[in-house]
Amino acid sequence: LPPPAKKPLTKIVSHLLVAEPEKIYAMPDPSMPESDIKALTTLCDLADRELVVIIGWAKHIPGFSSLSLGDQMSLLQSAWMEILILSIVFRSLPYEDELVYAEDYVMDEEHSRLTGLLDLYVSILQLVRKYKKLKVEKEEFVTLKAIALANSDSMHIEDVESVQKLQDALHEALQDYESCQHTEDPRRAGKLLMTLPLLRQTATKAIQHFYSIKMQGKVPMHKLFLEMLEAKV
Amino acid sequence: KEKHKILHRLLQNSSSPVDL
Repeated sequence: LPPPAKKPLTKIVSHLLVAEPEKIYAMPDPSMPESDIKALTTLCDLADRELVVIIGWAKHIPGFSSLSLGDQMSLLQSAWMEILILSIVFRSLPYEDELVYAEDYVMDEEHSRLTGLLDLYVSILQLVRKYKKLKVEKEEFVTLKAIALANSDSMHIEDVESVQKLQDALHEALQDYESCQHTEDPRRAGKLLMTLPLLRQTATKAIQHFYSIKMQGKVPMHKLFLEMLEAKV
Repeated sequence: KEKHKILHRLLQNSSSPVDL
């Protein structure tokens, strides 16, 4: 007998692994004197470039591109900060009490305090600790990122059934992965999904914080970042 | 959509989307 064919659901996880974007760097401007404004400018510029990458990545999620353009926009407008934060969290896993915004931009508690990002630092670190405890793997992280996008609870979805179909496919991919790879913990998929409320809460805080920075007008922000920030409030 | 021009444009530039 031929070996049983690999389930297409496992294929989703391997596909998401391949679709993972290349690292991008913060590259702080060396000619600018160190200040909170410089740190925030660096982070907003990094976020703007990461957004371009996230939009390209989303198109590689199986099923995403079959949604209407309007629904693709709505999901991204709701979930982009969750996706950004989840990536920071995953990069920070090998570190101790530091947030890896980029490989060349790591912030500790003191740096976060000086930049006015202490609240955000504390929240993101709470997420890091949860995933450290779970020893989350790259396969799980890429699937969770896609789930965060599909499950972003946008109020503007036109074709709810198609978005539900995408959520179901990704949810099933996670469950399928866990039932093959983590037979020792039948509740692992649930544990991972239960981290999403804290991710949503943290992203909401981050959006509010960066929106108030935008209103103060001291930090230059690129157009895509501004566009996405405005879509959230 | 007019308000979200860049997102709209980036999504329209297709790059081998995958369907279920």
